[in-house]
Amino acid sequence: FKVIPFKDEL
Amino acid sequence: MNIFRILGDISHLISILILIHAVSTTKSAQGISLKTQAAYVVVFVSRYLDLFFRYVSLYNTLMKLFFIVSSIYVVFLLNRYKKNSEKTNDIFPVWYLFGGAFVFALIFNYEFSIVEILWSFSLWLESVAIIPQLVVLQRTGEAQLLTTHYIFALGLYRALYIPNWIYRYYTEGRMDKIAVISGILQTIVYSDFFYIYYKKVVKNLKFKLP
Repeated sequence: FKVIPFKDEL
Repeated sequence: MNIFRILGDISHLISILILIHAVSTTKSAQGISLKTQAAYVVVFVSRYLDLFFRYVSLYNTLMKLFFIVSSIYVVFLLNRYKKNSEKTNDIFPVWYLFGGAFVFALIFNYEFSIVEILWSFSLWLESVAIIPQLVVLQRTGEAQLLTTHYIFALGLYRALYIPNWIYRYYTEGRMDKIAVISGILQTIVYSDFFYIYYKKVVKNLKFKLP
């Protein structure tokens, strides 16, 4: 899987 | 946006409303850790710096503003109703949590920049910020029911983020390791409390049923 920060979360 | 995240966010929102309601109706800060609440102000301010340069959605922006403003308001309320004569149970050395979160943020981050380090710092700090509150609860012994509901709703929020991450892993094929590991840590910190909450609150409610 790709590690992508969840910057759309709170 | 999936159901787990929406429920998690709603649970987070409700927890803050319960806390504000509890403190303003009793006009008392007793049983609430000012250290934990002050830590949440730091958490939200350091995480939501991206309000200035990243737009996600109206929902996202409004929620971020709500969490920043409400956390500052809670600290203001607690200061107003704090009685200096009262023996305090808020004794946990909170600087250890700040220091530990900062060290973790320096080690685990997506980019060695101020914004990214503060973002990571906010996640680690959030995962342990409830500890002073749990210490107060333990030392006080008997807690207000609203206080325990508040802590439960707050713990439920991050616990619900875990199925959200599993769902996102399968549907989007992506994973945020810092958010996930700190989120799991946060849920572990709560696990003891969840167990006691279940034993005392859930079973008592059932017990009252005819």
